[in-house]
Amino acid sequence: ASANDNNLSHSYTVSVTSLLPPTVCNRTRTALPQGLGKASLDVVSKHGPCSKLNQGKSPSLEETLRRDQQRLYSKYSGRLQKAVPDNLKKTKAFTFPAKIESVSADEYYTVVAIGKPKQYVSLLLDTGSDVTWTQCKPCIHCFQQRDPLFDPSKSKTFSKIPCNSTTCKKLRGLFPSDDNCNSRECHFNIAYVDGSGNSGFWATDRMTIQEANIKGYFTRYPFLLGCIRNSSGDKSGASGIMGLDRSPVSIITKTKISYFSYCLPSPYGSRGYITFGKRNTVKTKFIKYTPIITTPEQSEYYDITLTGISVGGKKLPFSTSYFTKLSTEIDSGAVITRLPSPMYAALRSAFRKRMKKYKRAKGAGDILDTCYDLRAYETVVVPKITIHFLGGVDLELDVRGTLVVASVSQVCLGFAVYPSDTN
Amino acid sequence: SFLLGNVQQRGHEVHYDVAGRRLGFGPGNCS
Repeated sequence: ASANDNNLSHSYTVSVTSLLPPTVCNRTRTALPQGLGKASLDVVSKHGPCSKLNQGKSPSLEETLRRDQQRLYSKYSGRLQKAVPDNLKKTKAFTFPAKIESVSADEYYTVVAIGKPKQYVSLLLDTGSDVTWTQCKPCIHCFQQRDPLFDPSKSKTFSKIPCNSTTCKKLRGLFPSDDNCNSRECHFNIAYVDGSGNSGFWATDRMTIQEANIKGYFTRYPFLLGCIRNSSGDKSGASGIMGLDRSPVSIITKTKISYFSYCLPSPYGSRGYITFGKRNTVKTKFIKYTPIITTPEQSEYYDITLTGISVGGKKLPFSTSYFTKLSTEIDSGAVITRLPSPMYAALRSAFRKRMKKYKRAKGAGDILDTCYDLRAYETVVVPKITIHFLGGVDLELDVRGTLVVASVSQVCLGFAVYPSDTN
Repeated sequence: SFLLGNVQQRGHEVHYDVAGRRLGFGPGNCS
């Protein structure tokens, strides 16, 4: 009996139907975190029932996974570029396309007001992206978005960054542009050899988050906005991206936001939130912190230190030295958690062992290979997975953070291998 | 590399103490 109790505390027993994505938006929730020095916004799953972007349609799991994989490759490519010599970067082989703007696996968005008077745009939350950008009017060739296009001419606080400015020189260093510099606009032009890309200009404006304003003059530099005029990408109804990483051009750095937090809703029918500013001390005592690693080559992302993974209460057998070699990053824009191949194999093996009574199903795409057909069951017992980080921080996953569900006949372990093929 | 995606973050508060260079996980349910 004791052994059984122990097993139960290391597993979830849930009804199979509760794993299915909800079809009705559940808006019940206590008030958003507010108060002096902080402001909150709703966070909504792009494909969930509370979304105003998806028009009731959701991509298949395969499509979501394919986009997630593409995003990972393009991000990996970007990271790699910084580590190689300039002469190699100029070779044709190296600059072969990473179609960043066609990749839209990001799942969660928030609505912010830009300009004065306010114009509302839906931006995807991305702690793995740098610049905050939106499509601007007039847009010569833009992807479809649900909000009206942001119209700079109607904002009294909007201002273009001149090309002859120091800021523009810095930006062109970070985002090279082939365009000639004219005095009025600081262009960016991200083009790929397959013809896709993004072009526009850099600007500054005011962003309003609830009652709190993040104004340009509060910052070292004004709030930076990439104004897209031409894009061949697709953000599935969103207007752009809120770049939340630690690079010099992100909203976090530019506006000197020193603290933010979010809750991505689960089940994803309900609403979550993002809060800018520190929470009160009563609440923060329940938060467990792990250090963000700061090394020059990793500094723009939120890199932390993994120390282990447990499945069903049992830690996977990897030595401490194995983890010290790992680069570990948290990313709100990536969908599926990725692990090195040996670690994924161990996780999969432990998970399958504890799920052996359930009928296996075909994998989802080439990415998720451990799926189950649960049509014959009313309830399912799923082993708890806990991810351990430096400082004794344990992240015990929600059951919906363990499984990815296409249908009752295809319920998959929501982890995948981090691709090692740098080509 | 290890990448923690948003599926696994669901239902938890994730705290970015950028100035303090630390990342925290809090109680979830978004409530």
